[in-house]
Formats: sequence, structure tokens, C-alpha cells
Amino acid sequence: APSLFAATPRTSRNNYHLLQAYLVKYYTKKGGHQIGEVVARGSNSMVKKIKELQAFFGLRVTGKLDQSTMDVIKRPRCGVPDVANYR
Amino acid sequence: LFPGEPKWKKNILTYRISKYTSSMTSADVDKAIEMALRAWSSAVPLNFVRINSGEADIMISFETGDHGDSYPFDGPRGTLAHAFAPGEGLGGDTHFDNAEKWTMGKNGFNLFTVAAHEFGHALGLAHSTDSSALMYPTYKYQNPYGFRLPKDDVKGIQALYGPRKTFPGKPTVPHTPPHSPSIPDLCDSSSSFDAVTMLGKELLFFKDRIFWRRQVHLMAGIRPSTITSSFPQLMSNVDAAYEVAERGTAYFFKGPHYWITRGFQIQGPPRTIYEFGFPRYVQRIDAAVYLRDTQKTLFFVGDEYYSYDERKRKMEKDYPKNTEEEFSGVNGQIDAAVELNGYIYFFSGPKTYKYDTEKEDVVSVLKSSSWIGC
Repeated sequence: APSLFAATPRTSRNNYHLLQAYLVKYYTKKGGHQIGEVVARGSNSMVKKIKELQAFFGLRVTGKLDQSTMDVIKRPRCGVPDVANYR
Repeated sequence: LFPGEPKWKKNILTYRISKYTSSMTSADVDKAIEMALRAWSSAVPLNFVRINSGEADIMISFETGDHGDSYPFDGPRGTLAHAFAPGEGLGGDTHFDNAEKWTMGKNGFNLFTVAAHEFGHALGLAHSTDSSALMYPTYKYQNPYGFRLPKDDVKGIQALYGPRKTFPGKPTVPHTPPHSPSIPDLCDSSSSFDAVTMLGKELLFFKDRIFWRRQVHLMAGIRPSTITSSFPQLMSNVDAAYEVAERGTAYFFKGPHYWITRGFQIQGPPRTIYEFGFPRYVQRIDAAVYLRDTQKTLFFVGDEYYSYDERKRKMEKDYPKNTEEEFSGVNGQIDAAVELNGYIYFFSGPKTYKYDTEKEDVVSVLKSSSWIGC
């Protein structure tokens, strides 16, 4: 999904892995099959998760891994997921 | 709130610090934890009692990596801490990543700040999308001394536990901070204003929960006041504002909503920004400025801007355009903008660009805080 990335290839790969880990950690309900779903590169599910993230943080909702989305991902944060039923 | 709205059924809760960190003294950890709990107990009828042995409702510990709760920590930065919603066993427990550098100040991660956030979870609050809220998920230093819960957090916690009574036997009153909100120190800050607009003969500068009023040509008598005191509906964190002086009307934007005012009087309920013709992915406006000559309002969103024709009350075609490409010399994201004496002043972080619309170039750069006398 080249449209997801605007940076150089190596940075893109690193960003992709960072994004993947972030979405699994904070935008996937634990214990379900969705973890497998979310990591499918370029899948609609991943775009949907990026959109959820962007909407939550008040970013422009594009579904793409742009700089402002990366900035949020790299920011230190609380480990409680934003969307999951964390009990 | 968390799904199912879990909350404590009792109003006296015990806590215990079972594992300390090596990056702070135990006394400082105790103090930060106590202050963080007090931030919540000042708003709701909950009392916290410390115990030193056995199982407390809220077990507090500093942990490293995998620590047995299925949410392993990840080393420095990344995840700083987590806490469990109210409940038996693990419920209410609060863990801090011991790999972080914890401090009482700003050099590292401030334990009070993170603990206060985590205790919000331990009491039943989920993450907030309001970036001014303590329950917003990313770290932002809070000064422990004189800290008061932001409105969104008060609203959330009082929805679960109700407001704290001032004294036994007296009527229940909503939580009101004893002092006005702290005034952002713009003189010593790299931040800019959230919004700037003319309103009648005055210039208004908004930042967090405060706004400053000044006469355009006078530096004297600039005083901060709370947004709630003049615009209760807006409460805090105004994203953008502009005035169409010919109509005697001003517009204030906050998230996907806007309010119309005549002077300081808000007219009617909030409306949605999509009435202006913004695409749905635009969820908030960073800055807005009305240009008197063309009777057009420019709306800045991220690194782009839209042009709205106030005469036709219609968004113009061929927008959005890239801000830096169209406004030569203006760099960075626009936080606020206002037109004054034929110039557009773009506020971007600590800088204000004075843009000459005829020369189509920046003619000078000012310090943003100089507008309020710094």
C-alpha cells in the first residue's frame, strides 16, 4: 500500500512497524482475531484503525500514515487502549 | 467512561504502594501519589486511605517489561503506565513502567502527572478526546502545585460519583475550583495563542481557559480573564475565531462546532462547521481570518486553507490550497490569524508573521507574546 507512506522506504518500513505495534496495542480489542486482521498490510481494516486513531486525536482523517499521525504515535502515552473494552 | 461504567461501590478506598522506583526517593513517590489522589478526591465524595500491608483496592507498583497482567511494558518512552478500571482483584491497580525516568519536576516524566491520569482510570474514567483533559492519553506535564482538574475530567468523575459536599450537613454543590484557572505563562512559553479575533474595538487573544482583551492601539490595561466568565458555552480551548464587523457578528470555533456572537452575547445554540461546506474529515479549524476587502474568510486546517465567500455564504471552489505555497514567507502550522490595518497577522507558535497582502510577502516577524505586553 504505497499510498500509506510518504517518507523514504527505510523510514516507511520503520514507521509501518511502529504503526502496526501501536494499532495492535491501542486500537484492537484484546484476545480476538482482530489482531491478525489489523496487521494485514494495506487492508481496509488497517485504514479503518488509522482513521479511528486520527479521529480520536482530532487529526485530519485520511486513513494514511502521514506525519501528524506518526507524531502522535511517537508521543509517550498511557497504556490503556483508547477504544478497547479495557477491564 | 468505560463500557459498562464500572465504579467503586464504596466511598473509602485503600491504596498501597507495593513496589517503588529507583529513580525517585520513596518520600517523593508517596507525595506524588498522595497529591494525585487528592486531585480526584477534591471533586467527588471519595476518600483514600493508605495501608502498608495486605491487599488494597488500588495496588500501586513500578514494574518492568512483562509483569504478569498481559500488558507488558515496553522500556523507555512509549507506554508510561496503565491502570485497571474499578473492580475486584486487579481492578483499580495502577502500574508504572519502571524503565522510565520518573521525577517530581520536568526533567523526565512527572510522576504526579501520570499518576493523576492513571487514578482517573482506577476510578472509572476512560480516555478523553479533549486534549485539555487530564484523561487525554498522551503525556503533558502538569504542575502538581495548584493543580485543578480540568472541566472535562470533573464532568466525567462527577457523572460516576456525584459532586463532593463541602461540609457534612451542607447542601451538595458542584465542584468549583477555589481559584480561577492558572494563567498560561505566555511570556516564558514557546506556545502561541489558540485563537485571535477582533471583537468590536478590541482584540481578543485566546489560550487554554483564558483570554486577554486589549484595545488595538493600547498596550495598557491588558488583563486575562476566564473564557467561562464571558463565554460560558465555550468553556475553554477555542480553536479559531473571526469577526465580520459589518454584520456585528463574530464566530467562535471549537471542534466540529461553532457559535455566533453579537459582542459578547452568544446567539443561539452551537452549529456544525459543515454548514460552511467543509468536508467531513475536517473536525476542527486551526485558525480563521476575515478579509474585509474581499469579504472572504480564510479557514486554516493543518497545512491547508479554505476560502469562504461571506457575501455568497459559500465555500469557494479550488480549495483547500497549501498555506505555505500561497502565503510566501509564512512557515509552520497556523494557530491563529487576524487582519489589522490591511495586514494579516499569522500566529504560528512563538512567532507572528505580519503579511502584506499587496506585496504578497511577510514584511516582519514578531514575538507572539508581545501582543499581550511580554
